[in-house]
Amino acid sequence: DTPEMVKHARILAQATSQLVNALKCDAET
Amino acid sequence: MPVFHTKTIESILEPVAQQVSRLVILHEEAEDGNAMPDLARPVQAVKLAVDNLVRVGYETINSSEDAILKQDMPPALNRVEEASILLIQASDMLRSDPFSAPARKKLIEGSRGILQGTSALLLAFDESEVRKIIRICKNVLEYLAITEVVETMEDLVTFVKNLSPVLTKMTKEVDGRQKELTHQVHREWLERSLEQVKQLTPILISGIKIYITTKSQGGQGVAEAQTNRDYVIGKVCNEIHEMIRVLQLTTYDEEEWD
Repeated sequence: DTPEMVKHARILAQATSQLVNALKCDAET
Repeated sequence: MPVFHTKTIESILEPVAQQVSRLVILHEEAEDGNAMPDLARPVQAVKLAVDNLVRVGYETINSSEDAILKQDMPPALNRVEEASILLIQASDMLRSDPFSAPARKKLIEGSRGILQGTSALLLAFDESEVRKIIRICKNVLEYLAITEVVETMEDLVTFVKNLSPVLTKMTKEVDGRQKELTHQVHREWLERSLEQVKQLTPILISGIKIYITTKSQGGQGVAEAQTNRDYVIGKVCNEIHEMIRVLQLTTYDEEEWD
């Protein structure tokens, strides 16, 4: 069983990735 | 050498770590910078994820009896919360000025902060999980320490009955841990020690049995049987101590061991 802490850390990492992606797309254009 | 020492931590942090470092390079290269998009939605998503993580983090702290975890986790949670505030501030600044250089800086700092805080949080949690496994190993060592008082076959039956579940639990936990490690050498060390313990266990039981039988017959060879029994106990204990040592290693210890 994955601990709750790890689950939520993963969700945060994914949300941060999406944010960074939005920034990156901007910087690359 | 892997940067993150468990597969779980690696799978969570590696993708975002790569993106953040690439982002930093891209923004350092950009001299004047383009207009930034509206980041309100992705920043809000991060804020929500941070709030949930912080809530679960404090629940974990409150329900734990691990003093080190209670000490290590709050600074990591603060780091994540502060980073999320930076991101919100940046998003607000960009709404009024999409070219704002300080906002861009805050975004990078915020993203880095989330990464570092989450990393510290996962490490603190992981170390606490390792301490749980070590406690199980020490439990086995405690059982082995009472081998000396096993004097009859009835004692031996009780001893085996008590030792078996803790030994099985230790084997399962250590095996699970070695599968989680990204560092191959550490994995191999744990595997080797586990294998040794598995092989030595029946030899240990047999050694105790021989000691009991020899002693009950009152014949010669008691001292030798005892020496043999103690030698096997020593070997098993050494392997468990070795597992405890390796369990505490991270990839950062590698230079030391090289």
